[in-house]
Amino acid sequence: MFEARLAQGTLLKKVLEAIKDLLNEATWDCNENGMSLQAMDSSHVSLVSLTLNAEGFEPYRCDRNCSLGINLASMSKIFKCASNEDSITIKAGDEGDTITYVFESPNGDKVSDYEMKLMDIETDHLGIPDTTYSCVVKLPAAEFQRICRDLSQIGESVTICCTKDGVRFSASGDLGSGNIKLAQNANVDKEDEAVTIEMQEACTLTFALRYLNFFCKATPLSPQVTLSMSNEVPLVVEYKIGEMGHVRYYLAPKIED
Amino acid sequence: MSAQKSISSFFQPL
Repeated sequence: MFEARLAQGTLLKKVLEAIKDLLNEATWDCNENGMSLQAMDSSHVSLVSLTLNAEGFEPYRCDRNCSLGINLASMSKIFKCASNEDSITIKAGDEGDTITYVFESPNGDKVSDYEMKLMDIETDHLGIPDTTYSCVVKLPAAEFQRICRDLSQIGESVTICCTKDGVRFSASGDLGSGNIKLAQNANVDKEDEAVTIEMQEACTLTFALRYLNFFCKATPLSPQVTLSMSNEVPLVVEYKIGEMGHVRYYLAPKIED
Repeated sequence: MSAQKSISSFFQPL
């Protein structure tokens, strides 16, 4: 028996929005510690790793480890039926091939339940080693979204150059080129608006904007986003999910032919 | 021109 209730159901709605355009289907791995998901996009260019800790749910019950294969587009469709104020409960039996979602209004006057078929998905989990990155940039998530959107007008790729002075995002294409520079500003009044850079070594990497724009669908989850980079290894784009977890996107850098 | 590597080439299967 698996049962997990999240009072702030809107968080789960945002989680689905953050992954459903990148992943068609994925397996939620559930154990006593919480729910997690790891999946590559269909072209195997990027990897999504998502964790929701059991402590964030009330109640959370997972009698035995289970893997729930889910069509994320279908799950997202059903979650659109939940109001932002609703609590969301996810239930799955030990033997069943279905999952049930229960949406409950804050005063309990309205309760909806939806049942969905589970899928058999073959999943190969990848080991993601703990890595010390050369540059870790934290910036407002909305700013990062804006940069990716704006530079998509110019080219297909963005080159991110990080030094101790700041971070520069550059794109070029048939119409010309564009550069956006952000200086470090850790001293702003509001913590959420800060741009901070922790740097061991400067680095310059190029990434496909198409994927970064997919990652930016997670923007409503968190006021800040963290970009972790080292030369010649995948970029990590991380959004916190409230106090209960995170979604991390890994994107392989583009390399010169 | 630049090429896109697969993400799985960076991580080992578990």
